[in-house]
Amino acid sequence: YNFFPRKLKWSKTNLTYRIMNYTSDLRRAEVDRAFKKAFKVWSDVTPLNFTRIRSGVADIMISFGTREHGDFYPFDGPSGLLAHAFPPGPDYGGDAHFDDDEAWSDDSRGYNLFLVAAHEFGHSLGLEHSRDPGALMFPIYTYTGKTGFVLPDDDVQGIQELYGAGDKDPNPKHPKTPEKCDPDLSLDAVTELRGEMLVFKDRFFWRLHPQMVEAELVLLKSFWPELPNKIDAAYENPVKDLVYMFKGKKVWALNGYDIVEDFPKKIYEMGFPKEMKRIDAAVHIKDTGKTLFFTGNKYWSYDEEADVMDAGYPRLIEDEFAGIGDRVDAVYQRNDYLYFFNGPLQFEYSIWSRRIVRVLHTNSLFWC
Amino acid sequence: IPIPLEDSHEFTEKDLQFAERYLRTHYDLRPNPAGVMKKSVNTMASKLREMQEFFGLEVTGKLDDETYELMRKPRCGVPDVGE
Repeated sequence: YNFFPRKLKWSKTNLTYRIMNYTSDLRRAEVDRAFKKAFKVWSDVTPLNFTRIRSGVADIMISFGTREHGDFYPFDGPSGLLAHAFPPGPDYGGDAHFDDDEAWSDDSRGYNLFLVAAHEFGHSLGLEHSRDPGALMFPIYTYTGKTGFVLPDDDVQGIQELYGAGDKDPNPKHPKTPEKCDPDLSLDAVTELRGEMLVFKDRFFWRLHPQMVEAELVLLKSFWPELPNKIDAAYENPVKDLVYMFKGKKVWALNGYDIVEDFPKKIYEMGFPKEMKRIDAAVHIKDTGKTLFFTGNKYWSYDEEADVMDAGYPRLIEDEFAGIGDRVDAVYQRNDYLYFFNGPLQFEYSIWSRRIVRVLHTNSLFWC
Repeated sequence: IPIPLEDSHEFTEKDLQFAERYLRTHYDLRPNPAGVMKKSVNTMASKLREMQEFFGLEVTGKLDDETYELMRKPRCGVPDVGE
């Protein structure tokens, strides 16, 4: 998280706000509700209180405008700049302006007014942009889904450094952004995608370019808004140029950014038993054209060419991959090796000699 | 427009103007008096590096596809750095 220069903040905890005008995209009551909910995001975790006034000058004056709207920081038409706000202070200080050339919504269409307002009010209270891609104060808009919004930990740390903690946090478990060098790092899924490696953890994935050491951390929904916030397994079929992602009983096929028509499907349509609840890990073996699926202590083999589950499965993981434990979080293939992830460890398995040749830390994937 | 580019770039004049405006809005790029082209290239490169570093991109100081694609994403109008 970051602060404005001179760590600008309000010297009082009781602040007022006034809604000066409305967008025509939403009913007034929906706008009122979005702003009220956005202020509650911050009052829940600090001693701050927000009171709406309907006349006179409030600390935080909220308005909708387009292009040049009176503060010499013009908006730019649809998309691009969505809104801006001023750090705490007199006059313009704390004010928030929303670009009315945007399509404002209370769901995933256009731009969600509540999410943008919660971000802008963070500025009105003294937070600058955060570099944490999971933070509300990250500068780029991502619709984080319709399930209840919980302020990320990075934002809580920042605002509480300015105003201290409140005494009524209804959601004390604030989502943290994973650290790639955390010695206890465990993973949800790993897949290749057109030569890059994608490493999934919670609502994020790291993009690992073959030539780069630094992994780029990205919100899953910033790439694939329709996907859930966390996945169980993923693999790439390079022949079809498709990546398959699994969550619970569902599977999505992705061609780059696009979800293939007719997906998501149910995993039993691939030949898994109907009672199968989820897949833990998956990997496509280029040489054999088979894809291995791991669930619990068993694994299946799927023939991509024939699009059918191979006979004689499931088998026990321990029978073929002795020593990797009876659970797999994620798996990927690199050259003649399979890398099985189980909690903070990864097992390097030689396909050729059919045995484990090395045990590594999971975070060694990121050169930690 | 003095923006350092990869040789293989395919940016149009309009793209470059967009990128310059983006750096001015969010990274406090100062418009240079005409004729001071050399210095402004360095300024542009340093602002591009600041942005790439902020977003965890590969820090090259050059406008590449990844950097430009990120510039196009909808965002807040408040600068990412400085006053």
